[in-house]
Amino acid sequence: SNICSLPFLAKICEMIKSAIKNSVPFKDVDSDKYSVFPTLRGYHWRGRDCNDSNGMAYPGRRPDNWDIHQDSNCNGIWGVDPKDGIPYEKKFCEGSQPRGIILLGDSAGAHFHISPEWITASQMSLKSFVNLPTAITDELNWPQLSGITGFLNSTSGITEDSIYLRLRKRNRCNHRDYQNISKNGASSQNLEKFIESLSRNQLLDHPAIVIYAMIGNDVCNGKSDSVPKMTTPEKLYSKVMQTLKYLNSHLPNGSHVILYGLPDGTFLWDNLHNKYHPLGQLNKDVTYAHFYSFLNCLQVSPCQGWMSSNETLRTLTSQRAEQLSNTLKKIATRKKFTNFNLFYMDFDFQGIIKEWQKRGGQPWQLIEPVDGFHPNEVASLLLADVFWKKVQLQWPQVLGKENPFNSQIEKVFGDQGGH
Amino acid sequence: HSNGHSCVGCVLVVSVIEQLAQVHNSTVQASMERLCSYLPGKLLLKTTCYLVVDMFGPDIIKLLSMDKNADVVCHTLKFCKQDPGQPLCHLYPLPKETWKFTLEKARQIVKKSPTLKYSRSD
Repeated sequence: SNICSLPFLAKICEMIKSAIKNSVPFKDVDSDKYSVFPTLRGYHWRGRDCNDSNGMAYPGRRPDNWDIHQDSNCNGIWGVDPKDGIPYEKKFCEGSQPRGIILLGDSAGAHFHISPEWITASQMSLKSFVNLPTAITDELNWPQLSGITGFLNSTSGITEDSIYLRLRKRNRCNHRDYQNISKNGASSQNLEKFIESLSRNQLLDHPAIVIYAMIGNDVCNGKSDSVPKMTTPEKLYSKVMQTLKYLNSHLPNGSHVILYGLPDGTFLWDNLHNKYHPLGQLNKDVTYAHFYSFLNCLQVSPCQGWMSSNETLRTLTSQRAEQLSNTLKKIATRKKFTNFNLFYMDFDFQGIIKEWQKRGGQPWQLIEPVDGFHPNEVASLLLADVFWKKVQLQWPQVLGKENPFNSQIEKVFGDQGGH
Repeated sequence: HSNGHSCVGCVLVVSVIEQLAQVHNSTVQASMERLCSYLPGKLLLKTTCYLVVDMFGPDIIKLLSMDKNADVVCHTLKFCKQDPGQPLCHLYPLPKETWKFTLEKARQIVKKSPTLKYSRSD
């Protein structure tokens, strides 16, 4: 049963396990934490390496000698303009304040998604499972389509772009400078186990926008006695301060960190409990209430607190979430750091519900149908839209300026090597 | 629950097999083979599927053919267990007869009839 016990697979199994455990790319020849391979923490999760045999060529670094001879920061801009002998990187990017986007998140940030086609018999066909191997090797996450670091076109038809694509549109010198440092089950309490996979050289790299978005697992667990297992404000405070100190010693000066609050998850039960789960649609026999109860009984629910018929428990869970959000807000208003500015933003799920209803949508359409818990792709991109507009309004310095050379970059370098 | 995830996995897979047979009005065996045929060869997914069918197919065929639902099948095959003092975990509405009686009958079905050697059609 343990396929990894076969001698000829032992080594590769070991490498895959290490990549997943440490959240670093499985295939990374030059060990610079960037990869030319998509899954197994490859370029679906962080900018594609443009030279995997040179550890000093990777997305987000300041250009080496203005990239006269090679593209040292993988933004697709390099060489010298023959008309005036000025290096393109100098001409198009100097002074434009390039910056990267880094997410410290959980399964929501990584865009956890189990395709309903995999369990819907009435629609099942040869095509249904084509993307299953990719999903498995990305731990059932789709960061390449996520609201913060997504770079592929949305599959849900919504026109809103991810934060990364907006930063790239604002300044084409930001091309490929994204990192999705997220993990299923991540919370303030275990981030320290994988924060080292964040890649940023304080001296050599451009500043970054870091979004801290641990939006559920500090109050979500599968235990029947859910509340005692929730993170307390004191514990959250201590770990978040530890995280911020780590970031201050790793982020280039001029960076920004935005702490994202927790949502009010009572929305889940209120809008889903009497809807049929995909497994129950054929015979009209399984609702999300049944599904939640089954997971809770087995103690494998992603969030017993909110995915519960017990209204008191749902309320207690939301109260704790609000306490933790207030703790984050307090940190952001009181604490100062030398290498980055610190901000706090509410997780405004109610705001995107209103926006979605304005477009004729139903609230339950914003949640992943198979797990009945995670925000889906539409929700992630609507959240990105709200986030971008708030930052633009309140803290425009975070996003940097519009680069006046964008059109010229596009004219000379096209899609800059794509993703 | 020591085996929570394997129980969820089993109920999910057996539900899909049962619903494929229903949608295509086919036998359970044909439904299992259809499901495996849909899976890609990458990551040994198709191979693993046929392996699982070889191992558990005969019992799944017997039980689903006797109108047992996915909860009963997975408890009979022991992917789901009700630990002492723990509640019974089930996804579908419980059968009319008592659970104990249902499970006992299902175990008889699996135990009594001769072990089918799974012979994959074509």
